[in-house]
Amino acid sequence: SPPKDYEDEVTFF
Amino acid sequence: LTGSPVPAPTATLVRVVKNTNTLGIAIEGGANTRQPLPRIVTIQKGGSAHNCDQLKVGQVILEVNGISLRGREHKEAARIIAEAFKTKDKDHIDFLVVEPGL
Repeated sequence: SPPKDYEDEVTFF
Repeated sequence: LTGSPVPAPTATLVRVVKNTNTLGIAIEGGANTRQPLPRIVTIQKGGSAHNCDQLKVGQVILEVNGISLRGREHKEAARIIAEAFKTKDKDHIDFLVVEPGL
């Protein structure tokens, strides 16, 4: 499986 | 030689008072990404961060209440920020930020 793509992670607070 | 020297980015300590129900920021990045320290991508109007008027989109967060975010992946950095906002021990959060590049 392809590596998990963390690049698009955005978290709102 | 080309142009004028680029000043080194200077870290700024910004205190955000928790004066609303939301912090009102969004972050991207974290360890093991192209953006290894969390970067502010949104400041929402009406949130505590917007009210403090010192955090800006594009700033990179180095520390939260003295806790370094270096080497922390996105979820862990997000947890640290969320807990800093949630805790009743303090009525504020201290962010150490830098304005990268110019």
